[in-house]
Amino acid sequence: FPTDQRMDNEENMQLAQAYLNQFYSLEIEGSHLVQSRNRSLIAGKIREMQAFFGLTVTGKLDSNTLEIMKKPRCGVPDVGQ
Amino acid sequence: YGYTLPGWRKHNLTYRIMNYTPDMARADVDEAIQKALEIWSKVTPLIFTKVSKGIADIMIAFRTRVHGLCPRYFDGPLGLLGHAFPPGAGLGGDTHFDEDENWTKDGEGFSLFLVAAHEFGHSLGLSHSSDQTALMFPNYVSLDPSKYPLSQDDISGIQSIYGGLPKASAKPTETIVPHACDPDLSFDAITTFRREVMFFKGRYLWRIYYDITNIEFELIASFWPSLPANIQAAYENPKDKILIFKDDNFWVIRGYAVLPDYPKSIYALGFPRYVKKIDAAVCDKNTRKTHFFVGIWCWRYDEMTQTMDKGYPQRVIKHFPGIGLRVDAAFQYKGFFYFSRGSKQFEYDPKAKNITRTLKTNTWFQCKEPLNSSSDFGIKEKVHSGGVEVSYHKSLNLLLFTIVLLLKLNSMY
Repeated sequence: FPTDQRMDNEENMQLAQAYLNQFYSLEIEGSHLVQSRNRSLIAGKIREMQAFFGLTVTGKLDSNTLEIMKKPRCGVPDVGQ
Repeated sequence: YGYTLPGWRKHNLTYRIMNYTPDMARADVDEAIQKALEIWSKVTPLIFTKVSKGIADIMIAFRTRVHGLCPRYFDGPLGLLGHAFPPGAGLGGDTHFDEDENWTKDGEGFSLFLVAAHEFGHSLGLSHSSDQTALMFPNYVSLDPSKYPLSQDDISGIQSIYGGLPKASAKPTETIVPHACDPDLSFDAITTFRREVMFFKGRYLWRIYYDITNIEFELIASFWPSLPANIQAAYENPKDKILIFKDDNFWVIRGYAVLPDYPKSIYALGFPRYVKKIDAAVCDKNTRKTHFFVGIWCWRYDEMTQTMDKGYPQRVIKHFPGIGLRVDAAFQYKGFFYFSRGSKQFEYDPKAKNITRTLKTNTWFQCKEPLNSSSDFGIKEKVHSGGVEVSYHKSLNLLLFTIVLLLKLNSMY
């Protein structure tokens, strides 16, 4: 169980990063040294996305946010064009 | 809405369909693209002309995955459906659809017309809107092929770039008389009213009674002259009043009188400012709570405290499992909720929290057979009810039967 959940979480986080990168101009740095900075960048972008979609703004990858991320959509970014 | 200025510097734009999807007939693709452009040309001075060769302002293509020099990629089935580029040279204005999707005219899969209408919004300079009822909302969720796709937000957005229709070309609004037994009939709003149910469509309404099998068809203005046509939602509250909604206004009716001091703003009911209109509303007579439907979201209003309940909006599908996407109209009858969407209607058991039946929207009108366009033709200008339609068919059948019988008798003698 714990392993599966961790994998799910990782998959969800990857999906979220790809989504935010594509539609919310998320640019994170690869180095492990800046992981905490990346986390706060991602949380900020999640907040931006949640506000845009009228979701409760938590900055966390909750089920409603993930559901929206998985829906079919237009490929044009929501911000930063 | 959002936009990129200055948009196109000309009003006559060309488009070219570079290739066709095998999912649809070519003629259907042509029609979907033309209709999708028309929804924008009807509210702006823009004119679109199709060309078959050379460079057009809007180059339309079906592509997959990484395609040519396009900086945006597709991702196989689902996910991304299309993308387009804002006005400009080169890729500017160009629109691509993901060929890995199942494109349709109006059936299963994705409606090319609706996705194209959204993408052409980008081609003309609009960016995504955070208004969930707008065509330019990024998820295409609020789209219903049977409804006019532009919201006021879309119209305001495009007109802020190009202005409105030139006054000289403004056409008078055509009066369309809806038919009770039209198989594609959809409703603007439905509400109970004491011991009857009212179905609103355009400038008209049908009334059916709980105890009588009679149907009446009237002009809304004949009851309430101050109400607008094309209302969007209506419900009966526990205090014997009907609330009627259009855009961000609502009226309150008691009996056959619109109460003074209306319309009032829907924000007085507690809606946030980003809500621009209500799609449907229904008051649960048991709980005295009213559900308001806005796109894929619903709010709940307590009729006793006259406040919005906390914890809302919620996704419609979460609150009413089985009811996905947008609803056109809703009402409660004998304990069940009835949700209408396009020509379909869902009977919903609020206790079991599931759909118990799927019906046509006009099952309430006891249509014996659906009308076809030919039988509509001769009586188009008349204001009439479903009952008149049915008796018209019956009389025609009786006449034909009598003629055949007479001919038979004649040949026997």
